[in-house]
Amino acid sequence: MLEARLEQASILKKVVDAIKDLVQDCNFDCNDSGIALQAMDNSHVALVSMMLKTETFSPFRCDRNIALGVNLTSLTKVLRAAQNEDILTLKAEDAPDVLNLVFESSENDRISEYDLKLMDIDQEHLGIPDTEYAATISMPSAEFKRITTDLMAMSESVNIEASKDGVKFSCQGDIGNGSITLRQHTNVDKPAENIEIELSEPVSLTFSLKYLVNFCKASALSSTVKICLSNEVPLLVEYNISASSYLRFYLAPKIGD
Amino acid sequence: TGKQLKICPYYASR
Repeated sequence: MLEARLEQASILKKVVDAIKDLVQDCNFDCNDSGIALQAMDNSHVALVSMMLKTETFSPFRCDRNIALGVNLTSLTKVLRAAQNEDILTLKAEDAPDVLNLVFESSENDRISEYDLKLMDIDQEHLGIPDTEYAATISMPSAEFKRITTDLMAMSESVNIEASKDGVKFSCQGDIGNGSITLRQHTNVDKPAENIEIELSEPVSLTFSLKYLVNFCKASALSSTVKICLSNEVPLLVEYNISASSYLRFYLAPKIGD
Repeated sequence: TGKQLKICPYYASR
């Protein structure tokens, strides 16, 4: 059986908020290393990969592999009943029909309990190899959100170009062109504002802004975001959750005119 | 603007 206790319900609320517009039904795969999720969006252009390691929970218990087939719209309805600061416990039997969610307030004696009906989801699982990316950019997640939102007002697509001069996000739209260039930047007083650029070779790729804007819904999870690029492979956008847990988004590039 | 590629061909099915 599964029993996983999260100190703060807000972690799961933010994860589900970040992915529910991209994927509708997905399996939460539980085993002794934690809870994982992998799902493509309907158009098979983007891939979501979440890993909540056991260290994120206290305690965590899962004796065998359990797949929880969840409709994220339904889960959102249940999680709306949890306060951010509530302690959240997930429980399921070995071959479950329902996922049991308990929300406990540490401030008063309220205990809320919900059973969410599960479904059988036959999902294609992709193997994502560890990749050495040509360019890795760490930056404030709010800044990345602002860049994608600003450029989306002008165009459907953004070209991301990483070179020794920095990282340039540029777009061409009907009303005109726009670009934002970032350079390595260290703020001693506010390290969360740092921009780090690691580059082994120049990269230039084009991506749909609609998806990038969607990924930025995960900004609530982390003040920083990591963007990884290599020519001719999908972009990786990664938000750290806590300990070694993460939410990753992969996006296939656009080519030609 | 441009042709949108799919994600599947990049990563093998498991």
